[in-house]
Amino acid sequence: SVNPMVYEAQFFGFTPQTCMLRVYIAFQDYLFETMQVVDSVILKKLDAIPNCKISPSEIRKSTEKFLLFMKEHFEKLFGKMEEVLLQLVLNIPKNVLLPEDKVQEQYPYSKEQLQALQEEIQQLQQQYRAEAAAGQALRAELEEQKAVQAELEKILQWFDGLDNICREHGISNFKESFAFLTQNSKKLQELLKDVEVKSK
Amino acid sequence: GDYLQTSQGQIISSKPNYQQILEQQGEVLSCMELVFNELQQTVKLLQ
Amino acid sequence: GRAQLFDTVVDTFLQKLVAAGSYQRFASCYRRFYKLQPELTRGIYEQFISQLQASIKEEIQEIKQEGNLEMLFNSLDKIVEEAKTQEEPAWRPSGVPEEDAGSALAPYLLKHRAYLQRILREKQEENRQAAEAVLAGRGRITELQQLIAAHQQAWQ
Repeated sequence: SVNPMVYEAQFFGFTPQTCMLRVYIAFQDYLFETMQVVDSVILKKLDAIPNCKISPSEIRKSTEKFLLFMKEHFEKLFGKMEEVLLQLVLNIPKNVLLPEDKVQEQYPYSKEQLQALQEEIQQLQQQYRAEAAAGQALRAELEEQKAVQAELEKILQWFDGLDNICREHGISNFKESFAFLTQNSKKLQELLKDVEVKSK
Repeated sequence: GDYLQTSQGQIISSKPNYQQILEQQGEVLSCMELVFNELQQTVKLLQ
Repeated sequence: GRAQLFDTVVDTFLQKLVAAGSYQRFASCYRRFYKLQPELTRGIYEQFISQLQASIKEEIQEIKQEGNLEMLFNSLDKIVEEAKTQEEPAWRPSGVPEEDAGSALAPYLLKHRAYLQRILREKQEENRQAAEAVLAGRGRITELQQLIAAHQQAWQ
């Protein structure tokens, strides 16, 4: 049932109980030290008084009596002080969220939700890598296409060149020209036959 | 195989064989060589 | 504010302690010495009280300075004031760092996710354009092949 006051420790840098303990020990030490001084001062004064019938042990007993009395009251009063300080001064009310923890209310992510988010991120990274590789593949194909197109256009140009040569030499239509030549050579052959027959 | 999962996966997977295309043009040129040989012979014959 | 309350509580403690350890009580404890030297007894008592008060006050100052308590108390007062409309209990650490760190990481992960989504979209758009060019290129190559084939057939 002891409240460790960890949230307060997060804010202050120390637990309130540690602080109160420090104060308690320091106050108690001062009380004892001061009483010790009182005791030694009285004993010194006694030494200076001639024929003094008061013994040092008597003084010691008186000091102890007074110290005991003071300690009792000290404990009671300190207890009350501690209670007030722990409840009202060195505490963070339940409804208060420290500024550094605002993110906990803005992003209340459970472990599972966070895992899902991390998995989603991993997936996106994989997708991006795949798209990047796909982009490279597409660009590589574009380069390949340039080379292939260049070759095909060269062949087409060659065909156009053939057509130009034919045109330059007056052959607009090879088929027709060959048909014409074949016909003519057939005619020539027939003429030759005719001439041979007539000369015989 | 990984490309199929990408946005343009189908296009990448259907890449034609450009090497084959160029090799086919080689065949075209061989064919043309034959055609011209024939033409040459025919012209010689006609001459 | 907390700073003032702290000082008040400590002062009250000190006053009550001094009141409890009154001169009458002191004298009654050192009765024989008091009878012998009443003035001296009074003097010693005054010094005792003065010394005790001074030591305690000095210690409190030291604690306040070491812990920077004044600044912390004022800061806490401000934070409490800002949260006064908040009725529900606020979040507290669960004690399991794994669980609590999640929410601290979340904003960075969300930012990273948004960034990845954006660059993925951009890359996909880039690829879409490249794919369009590739398709156009394939079409052109097919066209060239057909033209060449037509020429070849014509010659044949």
